[in-house]
Amino acid sequence: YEGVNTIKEMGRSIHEIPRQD
Amino acid sequence: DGCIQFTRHAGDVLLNFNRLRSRNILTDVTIQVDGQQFHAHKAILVACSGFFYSVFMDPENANLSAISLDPKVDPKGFSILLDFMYTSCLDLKDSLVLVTMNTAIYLQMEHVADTCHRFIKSRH
Repeated sequence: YEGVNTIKEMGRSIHEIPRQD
Repeated sequence: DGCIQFTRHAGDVLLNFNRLRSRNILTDVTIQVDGQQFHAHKAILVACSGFFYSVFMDPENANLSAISLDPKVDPKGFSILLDFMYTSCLDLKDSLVLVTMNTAIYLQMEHVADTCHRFIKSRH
């Protein structure tokens, strides 16, 4: 996806699984 | 047309896999190394190690839920490389770098072995 109108999003992309419930 | 690239996605995914490993969630194989047991996800092992790729790509082994490694494999070296697979960080203590390199060679993780070799050469 490099180059073709790529917007870079630096933030978190998915949920974070906790160390324990 | 274009796309939004989430630059930290790969790291976020790997961190979640490491959280799953530490909670033994969806782990599907136990690796026995000289008396020590390590729980892991076959997919991560296969993605990172040529040795595990050749083991689990064999249809006879695909459903194995436990395997024992050759007794010559050092559990500390294996532990360092397993952590590397799940974190991208290779723990390099002078006292363990040779063991780590030899274990990386056994697991067919050539790039890690080369890096250990360069590290050793740079220290002497």
